[in-house]
Amino acid sequence: EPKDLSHDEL
Amino acid sequence: MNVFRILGDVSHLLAMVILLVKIWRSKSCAGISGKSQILFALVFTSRYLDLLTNFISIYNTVMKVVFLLCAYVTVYLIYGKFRKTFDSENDSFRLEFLLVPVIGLSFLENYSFTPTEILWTFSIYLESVAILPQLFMISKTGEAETITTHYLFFLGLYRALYLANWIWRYHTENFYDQIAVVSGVVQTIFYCDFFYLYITKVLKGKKLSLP
Repeated sequence: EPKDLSHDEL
Repeated sequence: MNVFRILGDVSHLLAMVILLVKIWRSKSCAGISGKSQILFALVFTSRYLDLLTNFISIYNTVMKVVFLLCAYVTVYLIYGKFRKTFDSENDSFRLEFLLVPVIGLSFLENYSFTPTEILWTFSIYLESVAILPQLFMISKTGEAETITTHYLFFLGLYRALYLANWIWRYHTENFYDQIAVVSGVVQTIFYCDFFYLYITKVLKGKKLSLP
């Protein structure tokens, strides 16, 4: 499944 | 958000503040690798491009701005205000030996072949090796000021806490970011011998000097 690319970490 | 990540971010911020205080109060950047600081500024610049486009939280935005400011002010202090105290002769690590493989790998191994995603991947890979010029400089000079070792301790601790954060997130929200985790493990491994010296020497009040 497409990776969640939100990158919510610093 | 979890306690490991908060402690990690605080440790990261503390490291940057310790470095800024060391340079500002001693009016000197002796023993500090300017190259590592340039790499850290590059890491934050390439990772936080979404600062204005992708709002996650007030905390996230504020910390990104603070990290960017700390990184650029540190580089300015080293190459600008206190450049006369900069030990460029010992800061001799070849950055191309880091940048070429990191750029190559971020094009090869990423989650999606888009400019922002490749830049994010580049920032993750670069961060894992960004401290090498600094560790190389210490191994070359054979010693480090105690305040510099505290800086390195909190900088290494931050990513170790992020490893705990990823274990926590894997078990609680089934979150798994392979690129960040593998790079974070590599990054933390680079600090291991420093951690050993820090705990066995600096915490016992001795100066950090390499055999």
